[in-house]
Amino acid sequence: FNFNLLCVGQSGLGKSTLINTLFNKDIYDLHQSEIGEDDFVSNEEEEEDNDRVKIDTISTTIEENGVELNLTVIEAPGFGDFIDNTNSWEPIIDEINSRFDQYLDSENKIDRSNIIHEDNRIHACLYFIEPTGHNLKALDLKFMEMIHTKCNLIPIISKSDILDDNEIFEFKNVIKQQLLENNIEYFKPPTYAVDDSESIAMTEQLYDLIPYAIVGGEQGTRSRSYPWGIIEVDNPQHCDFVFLRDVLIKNFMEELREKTNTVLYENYRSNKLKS
Amino acid sequence: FNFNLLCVGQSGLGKSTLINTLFNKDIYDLHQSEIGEDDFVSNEEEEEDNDRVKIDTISTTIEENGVELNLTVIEAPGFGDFIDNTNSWEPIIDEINSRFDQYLDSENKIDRSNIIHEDNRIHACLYFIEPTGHNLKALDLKFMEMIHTKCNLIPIISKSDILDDNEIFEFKNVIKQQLLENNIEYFKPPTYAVDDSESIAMTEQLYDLIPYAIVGGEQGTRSRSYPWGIIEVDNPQHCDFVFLRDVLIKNFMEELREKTNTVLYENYRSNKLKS
Ligand SMILES: Nc1nc2c(ncn2[C@@H]2O[C@H](COP(=O)(O)OP(=O)(O)O)[C@@H](O)[C@H]2O)c(=O)[nH]1
Ligand SMILES: Nc1nc2c(ncn2[C@@H]2O[C@H](COP(=O)(O)OP(=O)(O)O)[C@@H](O)[C@H]2O)c(=O)[nH]1
Repeated sequence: FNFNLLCVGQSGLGKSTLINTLFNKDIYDLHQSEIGEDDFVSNEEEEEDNDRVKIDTISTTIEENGVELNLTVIEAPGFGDFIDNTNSWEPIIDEINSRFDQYLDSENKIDRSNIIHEDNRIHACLYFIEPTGHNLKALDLKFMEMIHTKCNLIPIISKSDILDDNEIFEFKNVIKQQLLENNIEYFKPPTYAVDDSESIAMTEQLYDLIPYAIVGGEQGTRSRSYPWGIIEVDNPQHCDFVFLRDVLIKNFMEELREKTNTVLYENYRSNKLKS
Repeated sequence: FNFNLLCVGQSGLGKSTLINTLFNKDIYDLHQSEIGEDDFVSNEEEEEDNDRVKIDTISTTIEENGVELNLTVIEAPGFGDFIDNTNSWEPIIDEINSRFDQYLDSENKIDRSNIIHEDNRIHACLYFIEPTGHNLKALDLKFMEMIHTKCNLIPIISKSDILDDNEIFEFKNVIKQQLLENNIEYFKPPTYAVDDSESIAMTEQLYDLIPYAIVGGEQGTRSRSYPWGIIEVDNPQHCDFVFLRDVLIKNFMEELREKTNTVLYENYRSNKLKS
């Protein structure tokens, strides 16, 4: 079955790296894309492309727990990278809407047998927050405000190895406060009546940890090496990577698709049919 | 005598931290300013202040090598922080110009005995580059292009502990290449005929290391502690802090003021008098 993951954030926040680390596969040829980007960015090129956020998709097959998964990662290069980022969220919102429309059309077909295999709706959005340690910026708030009613939002603190434990704690509190004040909801892993109390506690912890403080491994590895030490991506003492992996892949991928289908898509559909 | 240092960069890049570490003094009450900023940033406040870069100055007396120094740090909160950052450099350029004008006026006074003690011209600008590991952004290039003919530009890679040694090496090469292509000059510590070859080699190394890869210490300390290790600010294996300190304070402060007086100010003055 399909899993469609939208990744949004400024250039250089480790998006490609995180995707490779999450799915344990070199989906992006990182070295290749970095060479191209570094060699050819120049002032004229940036002016040609200025104010244009593009939508890129990359699809691959992933094996998780013996199950084959059609993974599609949707990215928006240019988002947050220009001098003027006004309306930079529009191409992204349009992309989400067009995928909803695509599903709406296929629902109306006579032969709908393939519909679940052609589900191109966005099942989750990872939003990459810059690890400033201060607060969310205007663009972060604007984007998350625009998107949270359209897809499952999972905010993450990118490159969190830059912040020590106290700074992460305070930064998370500020972020949660700002999201609350702006009525921005993010994905809440559901608990079920049949769950035991330990399982419920773990699921609540998964929710409390958001925004996940993430570190991505150096290319092809699951760690980052520095003169002063080695950061282990899978070590919960070092970052929240294992918890993000839990929510996104191991335990709640079905819930993300479910909520997209029964809540987010249905809201879109009824709003569209009313208007 | 006076030393006036302009610090420019997005919020959260460690500007206040670096100033405190450079001058070994808690010039910014970091905890205080972070509490205020975090508690009161909200959507409405940001909209009121939107598109308005402010100029803040903070002055203090510093002792260096037994010499007393009137240090003024000029900052531009808001630079790079809005959704639309068009013209965000203008208030900063205006500030530099107005300080040149101030000096021009005082040169024309009858009693000029105090002129050197009232030198408010910007002697150096530290420009904080985000440690993306990719390349300079459009705003970085635009700002440095606007400022390098008006004051001594020293570009630095902020929070460089986020990048490993290979990444820093590649990032520096890309940055230098982009600055070259855009004809942006940065401060070159001068060598003198009387210097011995070892001293010349060291001065050339100081220039080659730009942009300096910087790490600022945790509040009140000269290190940063993490579960995976301790980063030492003064350790040249960990970052270029000691080299920046060398250029800015220990060995080339006089050259920075000299170049401001004899080259940058004179250019401004002759352009102004011609027009
Ligand atoms: N310190 C640190 N660096 C990271 C992390 N993730 C990626 N990087 C580095 O940041 C740079 C940019 O990463 P990349 O994945 O290309 O960013 P993207 O532009 O968002 O796709 C690369 O040099 C990565 O090795 C992280 O979690 N911590
Ligand atoms: N990892 C890392 N964090 C830093 C560094 N310098 C400052 N910080 C942290 O980044 C956060 C913002 O620093 P601050 O000096 O207030 O940034 P400013 O907004 O540019 O003045 C604080 O939590 C600092 O402890 C650095 O070199 N490396």
